[in-house]
Amino acid sequence: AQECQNLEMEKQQRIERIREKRIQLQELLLQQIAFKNLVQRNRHSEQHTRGPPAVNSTIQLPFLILNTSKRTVIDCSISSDKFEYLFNFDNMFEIHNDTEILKRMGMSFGLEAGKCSSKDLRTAKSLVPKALEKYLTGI
Amino acid sequence: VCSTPKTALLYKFNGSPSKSLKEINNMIKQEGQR
Amino acid sequence: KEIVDRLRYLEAEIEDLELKEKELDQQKIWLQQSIKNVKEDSENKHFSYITHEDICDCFNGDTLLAIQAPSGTQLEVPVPQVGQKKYQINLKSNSGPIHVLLINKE
Repeated sequence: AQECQNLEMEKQQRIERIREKRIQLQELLLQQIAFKNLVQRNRHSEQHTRGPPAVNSTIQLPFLILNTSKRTVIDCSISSDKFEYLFNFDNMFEIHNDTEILKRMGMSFGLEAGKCSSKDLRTAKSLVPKALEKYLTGI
Repeated sequence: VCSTPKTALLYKFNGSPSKSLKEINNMIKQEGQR
Repeated sequence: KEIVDRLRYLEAEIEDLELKEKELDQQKIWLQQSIKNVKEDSENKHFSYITHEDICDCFNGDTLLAIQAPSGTQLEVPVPQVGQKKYQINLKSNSGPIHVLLINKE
C-alpha cells in the first residue's frame, strides 16, 4: 500500500512535468511559425516592391522592445564604447523579446490565444515538422 | 533557510528564457501598483 | 489482491509516462536545433526584420526602445526601493557594442 502511494505521487509528478514540457514544446513551435511567417511576409513584400525597405526603417532580429508611457521621462547614460547603458525611468515599463513582438503582430496566426481559423491552422502546420503538427491542434 | 534578498532581476541575451522577462515585467508592475 | 493489481497498473502507467516524457525531451531538442538552423540560414537572415510601423502598431502611442545586443549581454533591473517611483535598467556587454534605438511614431 505504501508503494502504491509512492507510485501515485510519482505518477502525478510525471504528469505535471509532461504538461510543462508540452507547453515548452508548443512555445517553440509558435516561435518557429512566427519566424518563418515573418520571413515569408518580408520576402513577398520585397518581391512586390522590387527591393528591400530602407535600412533605417527596419530592426533586424534578434532584439528586445521596451515600451513605456509617452509621458515617461527617460534618463540614459552610455559608456563611450557602448558596452554599457544605464536607464532611469520615472514610470513603469515593460520588456518584450522578438518572439513576443511577432505574436503581437499576428505572425503566429493567433494560435497562442486559441483564435486561429482553419485556413491559418493549415498554413501554420505547413511551417512545422509533420511529426509535431499534433501539438498545434493541442494548442 | 533564509536566502539573501533579491536586489535585482537579471536577463541574459540569448541565454535566459522569456519567463525571465515576464518576471521582470511582473515585478515592475507590482512595485508600480504598490 | 486489489492493491497488487493497482500496483501493476500504476507501474505500467508510469512506464508509459516515462516514454512520453523521453519523446517530448527528444522533440524539444530536435525543434530547438531546427529553429537554430532556420534562424541561421543566410537567406532567412536577410528577411528577418520588422519595420518601425510593425512595432508602433503593437503599442499604441507608447514610447518604444529597441535594444540589440550581443549574446551574453546582461540586462539588470534593480528592485525599486519602497516609496520611490524610480525604475532602472542596466545593460552590460562583454563582447560588443549595444545598440538602442528610440522608436516614436510622432
